[in-house]
Amino acid sequence: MLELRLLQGSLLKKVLEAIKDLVTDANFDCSATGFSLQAMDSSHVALVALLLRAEGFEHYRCDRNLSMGMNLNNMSKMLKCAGNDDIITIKADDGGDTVTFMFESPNQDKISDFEMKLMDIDSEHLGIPETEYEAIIRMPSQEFARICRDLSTIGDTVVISASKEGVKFSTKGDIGSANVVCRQNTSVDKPEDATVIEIQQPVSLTFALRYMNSFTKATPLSNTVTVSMSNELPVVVEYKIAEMGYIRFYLAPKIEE
Amino acid sequence: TPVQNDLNEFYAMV
Repeated sequence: MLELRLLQGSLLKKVLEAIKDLVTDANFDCSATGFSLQAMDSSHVALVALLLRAEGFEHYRCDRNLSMGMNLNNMSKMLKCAGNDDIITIKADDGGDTVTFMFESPNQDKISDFEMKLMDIDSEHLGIPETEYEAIIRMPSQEFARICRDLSTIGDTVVISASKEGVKFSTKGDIGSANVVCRQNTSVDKPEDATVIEIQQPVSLTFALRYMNSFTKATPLSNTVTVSMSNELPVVVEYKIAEMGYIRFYLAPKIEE
Repeated sequence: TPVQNDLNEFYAMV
């Protein structure tokens, strides 16, 4: 038996909007720790890892570990039927082949339940070791989204170069080239507006902008984004989900042969 | 031109 009651149902709606274009089908894993997911895109270039900790739910009952295969597009269709202020409860029976999403309006005058068929998905779980990254950039998530969107109108790839001086985003295309440099800036009124760059050594990596733009669909989840890089390793783009956990995107770099 | 790598080249399947 599984029953997870999330007061801030809009969080789950935003999570689905953030990942449904990257991943088609995925297993949601439920354990005593929380509600989580790890899934790669069909080309195995990008991976999303989601964690919503048990403590973040108003009620969290998970009698035994359960893995539920869902089509994210169908799940998104159902969650779109929930109001932004609704409380969402996820319910499933052990060994069952459906999951139920229950939506309660804030004043309890409307209660809906939507039952969705589960699917069997071969799980492809990657072991991602804890890594000390050589460059960690924290910046406003909207700024990062703006840069990725702007550069993708010029080129297909972005070179992200981080040094003590700042972080440079560069692209080239048929019509020309573009560079955006963000310097460390901590003298801001609100901490979420700061750009903070922690550097162990300079890092420069090349990525497909198509994926970066897809990751920025998580922008509504957090005011800030953290980009962690080491030379010749996948980048991690992390959006913290307030008091609940995180959504992390991993993207393999493009490397000169 | 840089070549796109797969994540499997960096992380092992578990």
